Amino acid sequence: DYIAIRALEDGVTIIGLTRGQDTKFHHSEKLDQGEVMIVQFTEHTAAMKIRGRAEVYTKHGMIVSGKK
Amino acid sequence: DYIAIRALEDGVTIIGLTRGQDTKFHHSEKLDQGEVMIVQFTEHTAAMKIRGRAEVYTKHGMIVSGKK
Amino acid sequence: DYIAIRALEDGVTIIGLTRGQDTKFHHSEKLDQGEVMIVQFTEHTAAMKIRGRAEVYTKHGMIVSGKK
Amino acid sequence: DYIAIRALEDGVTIIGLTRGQDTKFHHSEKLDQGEVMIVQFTEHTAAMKIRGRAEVYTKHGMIVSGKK
Amino acid sequence: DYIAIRALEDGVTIIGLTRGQDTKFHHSEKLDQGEVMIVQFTEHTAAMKIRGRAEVYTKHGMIVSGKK
Amino acid sequence: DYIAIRALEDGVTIIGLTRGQDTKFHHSEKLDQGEVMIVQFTEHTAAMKIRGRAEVYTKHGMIVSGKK
Amino acid sequence: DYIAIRALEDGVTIIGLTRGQDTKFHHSEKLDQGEVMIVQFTEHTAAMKIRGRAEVYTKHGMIVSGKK
Amino acid sequence: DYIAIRALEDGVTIIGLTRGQDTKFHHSEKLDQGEVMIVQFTEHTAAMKIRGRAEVYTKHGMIVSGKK
Amino acid sequence: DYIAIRALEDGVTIIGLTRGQDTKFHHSEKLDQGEVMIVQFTEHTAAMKIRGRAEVYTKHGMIVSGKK
Amino acid sequence: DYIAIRALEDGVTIIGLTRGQDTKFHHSEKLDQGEVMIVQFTEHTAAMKIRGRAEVYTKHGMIVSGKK
Amino acid sequence: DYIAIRALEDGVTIIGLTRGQDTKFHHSEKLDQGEVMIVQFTEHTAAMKIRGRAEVYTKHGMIVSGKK
Ligand SMILES: N[C@@H](Cc1c[nH]c2ccccc12)C(=O)O
Ligand SMILES: N[C@@H](Cc1c[nH]c2ccccc12)C(=O)O
Ligand SMILES: N[C@@H](Cc1c[nH]c2ccccc12)C(=O)O
Ligand SMILES: N[C@@H](Cc1c[nH]c2ccccc12)C(=O)O
Ligand SMILES: N[C@@H](Cc1c[nH]c2ccccc12)C(=O)O
Ligand SMILES: N[C@@H](Cc1c[nH]c2ccccc12)C(=O)O
Ligand SMILES: N[C@@H](Cc1c[nH]c2ccccc12)C(=O)O
Ligand SMILES: N[C@@H](Cc1c[nH]c2ccccc12)C(=O)O
Ligand SMILES: N[C@@H](Cc1c[nH]c2ccccc12)C(=O)O
Ligand SMILES: N[C@@H](Cc1c[nH]c2ccccc12)C(=O)O
Ligand SMILES: N[C@@H](Cc1c[nH]c2ccccc12)C(=O)O
Repeated sequence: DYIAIRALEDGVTIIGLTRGQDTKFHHSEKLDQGEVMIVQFTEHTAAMKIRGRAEVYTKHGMIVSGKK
Repeated sequence: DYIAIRALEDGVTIIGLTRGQDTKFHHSEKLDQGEVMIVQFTEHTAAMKIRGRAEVYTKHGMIVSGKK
Repeated sequence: DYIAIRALEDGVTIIGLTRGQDTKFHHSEKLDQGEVMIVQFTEHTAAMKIRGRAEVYTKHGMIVSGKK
Repeated sequence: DYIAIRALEDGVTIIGLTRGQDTKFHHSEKLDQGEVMIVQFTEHTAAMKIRGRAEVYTKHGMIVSGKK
Repeated sequence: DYIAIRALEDGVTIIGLTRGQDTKFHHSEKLDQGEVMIVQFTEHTAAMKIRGRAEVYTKHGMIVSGKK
Repeated sequence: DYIAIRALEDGVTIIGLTRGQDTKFHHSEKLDQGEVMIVQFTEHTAAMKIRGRAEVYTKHGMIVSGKK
Repeated sequence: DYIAIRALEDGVTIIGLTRGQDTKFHHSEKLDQGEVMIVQFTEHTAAMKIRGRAEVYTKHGMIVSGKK
Repeated sequence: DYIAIRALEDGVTIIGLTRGQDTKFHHSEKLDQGEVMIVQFTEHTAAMKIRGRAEVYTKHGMIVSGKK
Repeated sequence: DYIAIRALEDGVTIIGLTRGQDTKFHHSEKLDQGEVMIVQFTEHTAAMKIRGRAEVYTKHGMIVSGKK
Repeated sequence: DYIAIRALEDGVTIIGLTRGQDTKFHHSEKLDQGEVMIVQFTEHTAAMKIRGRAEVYTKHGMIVSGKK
Repeated sequence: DYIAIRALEDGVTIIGLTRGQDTKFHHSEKLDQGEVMIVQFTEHTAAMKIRGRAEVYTKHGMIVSGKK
């Protein structure tokens, strides 16, 4: 399973949250406008958080993140 | 299996409930308006609760949480 | 496999029934109006019961529980 | 595999029948009008019987039980 | 794999036939009009026989049993 | 994998043929008009033969057996 | 995987060919007009040959065998 | 995985080619007009060749072999 | 996984390339016009090359090879 | 799972990010205009980043990367 | 998983890139105009690069490589 993110502005961040009893940020990747990121769920990543204006492509459809 | 949540207001919370004989809150993640969260079911998370106004994207369709 | 529930009123309860020879209530989660809950079938939960007015999203469609 | 049942009247019963050489009732769950029950096939349940007026949601469609 | 049966009259019977070298009746369940039964194929049941007027819901469609 | 058969006349027979190097009849089940039979392929049954007028429901569609 | 055959005339034969280094006939089943046969690929049957006028139902569609 | 072949003339041949480092003919089956053959890929057959006028039914559609 | 090839002229060749660190030709099969070949990916074949005018049927659609 | 990328300009880069506790760049592949790259998720690659104008073909649809 | 490539000009190259910590070219296959190549992802090939004008058939659709 993977999701795709296209940054619509500079400074979009994709945060990976840990798998296991604790839920902490283990990595935060910055994207510039237009950059595309494709990320999987993994042994270390059980949740993700997206900040800033971006298109988030998931199996449930495309979701636009960030404030209008 | 994962679900996606887009916060429609500040202060939306996604609560992970434990797997096993007991059902307790193990983590609560706060979202600001526009932030998107993608979360899996895991060894530690067998149920989730969403409070506040948000769009919840699931395999059964999109559900809007919170009071009108 | 998971189902999603959106409470249409305060006091909606989702009850988990035990897996195994006995069928007993092992947990009951209260929802306020608008709250959304996503729950899996698990090693400990082989059946669920929903009381109160709510939308129940399943792979067989969406079912409204509770009295009109 | 699970099925969903919505009781259309008080006193609807969902009976679980045993898996194995014998076929006996191992549990009977009463539902009040409007209550929704979601039940799996399990190690202990190989057949189910529904009595009273209810909507039974299965992978083969929705079936209304009980006398008109 | 399971099938669903809705009895259209009293006295409908669902017969389970044994798996293995022999093919014998191991259980016969009587249904009253309106009762719904959901039955799986199992380690002990490799064939089923339905007598009396009933709707039989299978993955190949719905079949009405019994004499017109 | 299972198929369903509805007898359109008395005396319809469903014959199970053995799995393995030999191909012999191991069981023949008689159906009266209107009776419905649901049969699986199994460790002992690798082929089936249907005699008499019946509707045979398979994953490749419904086939009417017997002479017009 | 199974295929279904309906004989359109007497004397239709379904031949099973062996699996393995050699390819030989291991069984030939005669069908009378209207008889229906459902046959699987098995540990012993890796190919089949149908002679005479019959309808052959496969996952690739229905094929009529025999001379017009 | 299997394919189906219907011979449109006498003398159609279905050739099985070996699996492994070498690729040789291990069997050639002759079909008369109208005969239908259903063949699997197996431990010994990794490729097939069809000569003469025939309809070849595959998961990618039906292909007519032979010279017009 | 298999592909099907129908030669549209004499002299069409289907070349099997080795699996592993090296990529070499291990077999080349000549087809005359109208001949059909069905070939699998195997332990020894990880790539194929088709020369000459032919129809190549794959899961991604039908591709015509060779110079117009 | 794989994705496909077609470079719409020179200098497009596809960056592979490591799987595991750390998230670092392990490889960066440059593409000239028109070049197509097909890349899998692997034991070493759990995320990818695409910079420059390119078409990115994923299971969630085609996404154009880079600044307009 | 495999992809198919049809060369639209002479000199099209399909490059296999290694699986593992390093990403290097392990093989480059030249195609003449009209030649078709079908290639799998394997234990040794985790990425591919296509240079020159060609049609690239993938599960995400057909992509034309090379400069207009
Ligand atoms: N090293 C990370 C890479 C990663 C995957 N998905 C992510 C989402 C967000 C940030 C990092 C990642 C991991 O194996 O999990
Ligand atoms: N550490 C948590 C991460 C998580 C997954 N899904 C969640 C839902 C809500 C809160 C936290 C989570 C886990 O492994 O389960
Ligand atoms: N701890 C419970 C969590 C749960 C899952 N599904 C539920 C349904 C109802 C109540 C609780 C639950 C379990 O592992 O099963
Ligand atoms: N304890 C039961 C719970 C159950 C599942 N499906 C049912 C249907 C009817 C009654 C009880 C049940 C079991 O594990 O099987
Ligand atoms: N005890 C039976 C229950 C059952 C399943 N399917 C049936 C069909 C008919 C009668 C009984 C059954 C079994 O395990 O097989
Ligand atoms: N005892 C038989 C039951 C059966 C399954 N399919 C059949 C078809 C025809 C006759 C009998 C059967 C078996 O295990 O195989
Ligand atoms: N005994 C045979 C039965 C059979 C299956 N498919 C067939 C096709 C033709 C003739 C016989 C058969 C076997 O196990 O394979
Ligand atoms: N004995 C052969 C039977 C066979 C299967 N597919 C074929 C195609 C062509 C010729 C023979 C065959 C085998 O096991 O492989
Ligand atoms: N002996 C070859 C047969 C084969 C399969 N696919 C091919 C494609 C081209 C040439 C030969 C083949 C193998 O096992 O792989
Ligand atoms: N050697 C790399 C090849 C690779 C796969 N996908 C990638 C994406 C980007 C860069 C390199 C790659 C690996 O096995 O993972
Ligand atoms: N020997 C190579 C064959 C191959 C498969 N896919 C490729 C793509 C490009 C070049 C070569 C290949 C391997 O096993 O991987």
